[in-house]
Amino acid sequence: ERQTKSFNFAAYHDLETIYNFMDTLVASHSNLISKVNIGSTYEDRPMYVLKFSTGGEKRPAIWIDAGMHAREWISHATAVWLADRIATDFKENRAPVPSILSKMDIYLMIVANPDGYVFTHRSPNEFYRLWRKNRSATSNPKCNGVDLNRNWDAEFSGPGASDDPCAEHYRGPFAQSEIEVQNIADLIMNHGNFKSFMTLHSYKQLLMYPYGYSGNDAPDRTELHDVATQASRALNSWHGTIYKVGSIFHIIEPASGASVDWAYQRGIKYSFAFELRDTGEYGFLLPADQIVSTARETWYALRYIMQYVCDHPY
Amino acid sequence: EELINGDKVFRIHAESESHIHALKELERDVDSGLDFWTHAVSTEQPVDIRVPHSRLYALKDFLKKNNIPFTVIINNVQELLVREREEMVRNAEV
Repeated sequence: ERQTKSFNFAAYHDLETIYNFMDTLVASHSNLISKVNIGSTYEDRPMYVLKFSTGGEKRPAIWIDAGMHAREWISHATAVWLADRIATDFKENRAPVPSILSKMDIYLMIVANPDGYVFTHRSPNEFYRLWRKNRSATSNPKCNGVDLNRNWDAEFSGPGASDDPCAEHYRGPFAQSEIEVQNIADLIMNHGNFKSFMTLHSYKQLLMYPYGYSGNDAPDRTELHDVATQASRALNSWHGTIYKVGSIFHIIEPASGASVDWAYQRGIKYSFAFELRDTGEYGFLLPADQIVSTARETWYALRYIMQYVCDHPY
Repeated sequence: EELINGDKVFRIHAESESHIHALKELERDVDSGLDFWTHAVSTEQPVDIRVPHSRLYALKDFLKKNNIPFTVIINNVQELLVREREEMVRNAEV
């Protein structure tokens, strides 16, 4: 699709179409957006991040990723819409995007698990639509794939992760064994100035903060809870979607090796994980006509958090 | 397609610690073929599981034996997949 204005945001797209969309978006907003290749996946697909920047070297930055779990298609589709929204708001000078981008950069990764995402589109065997992990070989030849959100170097191999390659929550043989995780970690560590880390998942409508590996309160728990609560109110204002707010451990499940804990432990204070709209009625098959409304409500929460991060330098 | 036709999604309501313990044991059995979408953590949060057709009766027996209440929230995952696929084909044509 040659123009982003003709792109159908109310549809789920395959990897190639999303990557083409990214190229089109970059070409349409070349003064703002660049496409950063951060490495390749296990199956040798490129991994891309959209960098929104008005200039400057290694400015304070905000990280947003989607699609770490392949079947959570609404997260990819939401990120596509978000990319366009950020670009459009900047172009049309709609607050608060220009002021945020005057101080900070935004890095948006639409497909954090490209191999898994391609696998969920594979046909004719539609069973794979519900694939969650990446596609790397494991010690069990019958069971591929590592859960990328259990593979981070954050209390790796603790509770809420499995050492069985056949399990949905297989953590991998060692921390950051997976090239997809390593590529993201390298970008963030080499940059060194990320102030916020947000990851988009789907199921259950939750906005969460550290920790996942422990029921103990994070040192910034009070502030993170307040920010998440306000963000969930902003989200609620659009359609009335109700989110629960809390630590990963307490409101969803114990989860070691999770990306948000990894980011928080490395000094990125404003670290949050979203579980987007999906009550279970459609499983991970949320009807496409709900993509734009989901994306828009998510945007209100993200926008609140980004503005807060911008206003509270540390 | 035969693999997934007839798959259902169960929403299970654990009412006690023993229910949670039983569900955790079930999840540890990776050979069960069950796909846990949410997990047995507390009595306040339901557990959603996609159940392959071939495992339906075994799971129902397990839940009944342990007196664990459940409802079926998706009757046939395949139907949703077919609908999604048709929609994607239409969108691709557009």
